[in-house]
Amino acid sequence: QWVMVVPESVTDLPKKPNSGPLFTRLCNPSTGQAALYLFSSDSRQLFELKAFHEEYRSWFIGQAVQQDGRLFFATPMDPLFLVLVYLIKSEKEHGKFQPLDQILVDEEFPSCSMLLQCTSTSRTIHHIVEEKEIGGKKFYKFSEEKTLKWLKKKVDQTVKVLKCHDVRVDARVQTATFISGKQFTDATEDDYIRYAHGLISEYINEDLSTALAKY
Amino acid sequence: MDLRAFEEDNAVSCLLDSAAPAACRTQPCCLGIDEAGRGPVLGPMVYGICYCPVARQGDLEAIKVADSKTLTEAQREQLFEKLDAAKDFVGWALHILSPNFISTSMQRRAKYNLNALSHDTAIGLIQHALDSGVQVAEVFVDTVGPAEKYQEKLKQQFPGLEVTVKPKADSLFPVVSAASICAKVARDRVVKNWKFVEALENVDSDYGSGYPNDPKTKEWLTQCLDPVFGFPQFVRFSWSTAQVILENKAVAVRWDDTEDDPSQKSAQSLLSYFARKDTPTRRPAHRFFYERKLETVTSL
Amino acid sequence: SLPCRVLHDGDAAVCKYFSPAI
Repeated sequence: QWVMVVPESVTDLPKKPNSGPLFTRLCNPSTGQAALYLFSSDSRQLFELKAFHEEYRSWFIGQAVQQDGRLFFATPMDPLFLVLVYLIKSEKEHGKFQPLDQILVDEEFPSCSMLLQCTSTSRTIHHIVEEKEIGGKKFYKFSEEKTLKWLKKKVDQTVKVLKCHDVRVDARVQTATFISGKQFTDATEDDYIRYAHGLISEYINEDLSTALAKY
Repeated sequence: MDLRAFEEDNAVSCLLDSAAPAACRTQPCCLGIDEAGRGPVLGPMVYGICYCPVARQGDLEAIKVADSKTLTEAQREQLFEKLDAAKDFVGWALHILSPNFISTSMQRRAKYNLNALSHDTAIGLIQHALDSGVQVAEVFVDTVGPAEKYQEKLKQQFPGLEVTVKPKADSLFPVVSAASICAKVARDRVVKNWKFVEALENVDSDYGSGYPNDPKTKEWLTQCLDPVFGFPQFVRFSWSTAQVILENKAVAVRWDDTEDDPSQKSAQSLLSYFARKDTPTRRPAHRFFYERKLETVTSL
Repeated sequence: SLPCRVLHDGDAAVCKYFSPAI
């Protein structure tokens, strides 16, 4: 058993039978290793899974005890971060325009094809690709320039949220659970951008992170 | 002796007392302190005080209070009734330290050992008598530990009082014997009427003497042990008898101060911290996540 | 959520030893 905090939409009833929420392994864009993600019913939404993990924790769940004391969170994630992994791979391999369903192929992570079903994928993919239409069919190729522009918007949005939520971003080391009465006015705009860049870098590979920092 | 307050919630400690007689509030009094139930692994420890005007000590002796350990339970009950009936010149107070309180105190991170607990309880009872208006002039205390140090501690706490701490004071001073009877009677009644909040099933009601070296008591402890929760709150978890059974038969539990326990540590060479790691290091997680102890999930 | 690690997965008589309290 696991204890998980998820948005309500995760537990919406599926429109089709046998297409309820699905936990699946996909390639983490930052590490290149497998990580667990969650698709909502009908695969419309993608969620990343994080665990709050303190070493000395366990659960009582009903009339049972469970060693693993992790508390899981499923939070919405932009599927384009995962689509990017395959666009960049395709660009490195041959640099050709391809249909998305041929780009999103991975023997190790076969569920990556489900990213196509996410509502936002087709709606927003133009932010990170060059597109061509031939014979009514669309073909895509990674665009670094467009991707960096898109990522910058992500960073800017993140900066706004960090400020709004009073997240501590300055260099001083302090536990996040310590709540000071003092407003964090010491942080500069640079601090916020650096912090936001760092957060976004959790969702992209190292090369792209470096390019984004330069950008 | 109305023990209902303790019986209703035997997880917490409880102080109860008689009314302070008018004579005790106007005349200098002698006050005796004794305890009951220090040794057993089961049930509460009870500290008792008994006091009367110095001039009436002879009347107290006439009640024939004697060393409570030599009396039967029934005899102690009878003597207590006589003490309680002597309301015009005898007063008493009791502090019942629940086994749960003893266990948690002794196992806190800032350890509160049994001696400190005992001394503080005794000090608290003397203060209670003073706060009730009793004109305490002399204090007599029974002790198992070093008498001089304890006497000095009490004298420092109560500089205006004449304090005498002696081993076997219960057989030397009638007022200590009386306190001993009050404490013992309270403990006997509480133990007899103990309500197990855990609703134990299939457990023998005969747990022997309650002393750690009693095989019947040890057998009972093993029988009522729950592998996850340990013992009922009737048991003093901090007693080594209980701890040994937990270590052998209960599920292991680790706390974040377990690392401070030398028996849990394995010696690690300082050089090991500088050793080259075989596995390639990946980018560390952003501080947003590690400050909040949030990790990426790779498996369930 | 317990502030310790119980090295066991299985049944536990939670309702016998714990009462909810606010």
